[in-house]
Amino acid sequence: MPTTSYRTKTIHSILDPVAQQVGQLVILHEQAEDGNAMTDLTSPIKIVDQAVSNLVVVGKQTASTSKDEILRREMPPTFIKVEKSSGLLVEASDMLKQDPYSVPARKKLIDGARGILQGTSELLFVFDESEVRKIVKICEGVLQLLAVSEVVDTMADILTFVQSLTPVVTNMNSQVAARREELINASHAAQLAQHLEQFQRLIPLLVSSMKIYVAILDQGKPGKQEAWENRTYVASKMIYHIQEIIRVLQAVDDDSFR
Amino acid sequence: IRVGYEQLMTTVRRLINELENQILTRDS
Repeated sequence: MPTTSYRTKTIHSILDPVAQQVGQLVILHEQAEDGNAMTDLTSPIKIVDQAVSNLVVVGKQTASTSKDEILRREMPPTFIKVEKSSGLLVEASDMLKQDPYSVPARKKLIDGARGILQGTSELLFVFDESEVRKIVKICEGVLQLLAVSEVVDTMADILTFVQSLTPVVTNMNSQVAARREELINASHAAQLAQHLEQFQRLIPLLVSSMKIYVAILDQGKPGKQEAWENRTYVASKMIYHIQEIIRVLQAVDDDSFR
Repeated sequence: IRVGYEQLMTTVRRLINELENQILTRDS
């Protein structure tokens, strides 16, 4: 499985050990003329089956209480897949108890392991998409505030604007930066860093352009139109960078396993 | 292959446990 299709380092660390072992066993299974009897796997498989049952209970609780409607909808099918695959493992271990040489039983073991890998991959992907939606929502909150900058026409309002903007932007910075660290796709990570940095640079420019506009309004000086246009221009650049951040956050790698 | 399957089951169990942790520690 190509590394980038895991999307994040966390997903990679969780899935890769299983993917590697399943991959090796598939090769051995396809090549094998192994006449040796399979050892009794009842106990390890029972432990896996129990772990899957626990996972499904916890997962269903999370799915039912989440505010994320898409997560609530997309999580349950992944459990069905994992449960069915665990069932294949249990069937395989029963078959092997009857006949330790059983080839169909070995096939069920492979299919069961593959199915668990696939189901857990999908579950992790569903989770990850939910995390991305949270970060996007934070970015959209910043966009909404930037829209307010266009109607600010007093110094007091500028102060209120800055006080509102600061915590939201700080939160967005830390969430996007954390996401950037997690991403395996280096190009996406670099784009996030670039747009975040350029957005940050524009904040003081926006505030000063707002102050200039308000000062011109207050003092009745010429240049109101230019000042308005300048403020709008800075705000639109900032909006562009946030939109790009959202676009990159939502981007799916071309070779994604989904 | 015998050892491989046992190892696989151990790794799968770890995977499932890790997944459970991820779900439990996730903010709603």
